[in-house]
Amino acid sequence: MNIFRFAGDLSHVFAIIILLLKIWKTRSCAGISGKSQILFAVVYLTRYLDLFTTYVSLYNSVMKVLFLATSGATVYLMYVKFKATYDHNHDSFRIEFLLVPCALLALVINHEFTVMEVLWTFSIYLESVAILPQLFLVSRTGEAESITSHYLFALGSYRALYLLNWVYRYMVESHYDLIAIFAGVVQTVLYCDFFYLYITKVLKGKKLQLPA
Amino acid sequence: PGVNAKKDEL
Repeated sequence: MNIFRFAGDLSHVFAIIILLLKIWKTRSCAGISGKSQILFAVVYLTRYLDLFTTYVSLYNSVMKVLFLATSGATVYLMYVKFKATYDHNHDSFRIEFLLVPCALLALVINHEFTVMEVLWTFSIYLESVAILPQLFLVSRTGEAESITSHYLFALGSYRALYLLNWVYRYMVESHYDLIAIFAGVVQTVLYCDFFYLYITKVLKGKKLQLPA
Repeated sequence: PGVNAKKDEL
């Protein structure tokens, strides 16, 4: 565990907490893509199956349970408790366009052709593109509330920090995982446009609004 | 590294 990895994990937890608090306090999930939240739940479910087979550390296990529980809670709040506020007309991204290619790619490019390994690979590929329905929703409505922008910034920062972690681990431990690195780069690149808008607008107190 | 990389990350 190095500082980049830990900062990345903190950023990830922070993003999830921001989102849950926003939904809970405003009693609304307006502006949030339920499709992205479902994809994240699928990501955690398929990746953290190893919770039952491999023990790494108490920290890892606690975080895995936390991610599973909070993503489940987010999906519940959006599709059950505050269903009436869910913006499903704008959340029209077709997730099968992400699920199917990720599944096929995981079957072809993986470290080992076993159920656990293919599911892990699938979750890595899916995570890299899971934010697309959310970014699509923001582009369709043309704007995002500040709190949604903070959520996206924290969520995007998490994988960017992991990239630094992988550089560090390669240099110090000679450890690297090409699948994770490739997907992590894709994931971070998808946020670049948003990062630019966040830094130039939201941090200066303006609302995130896309040019018409 | 590579095959059977340790999955100690989240």
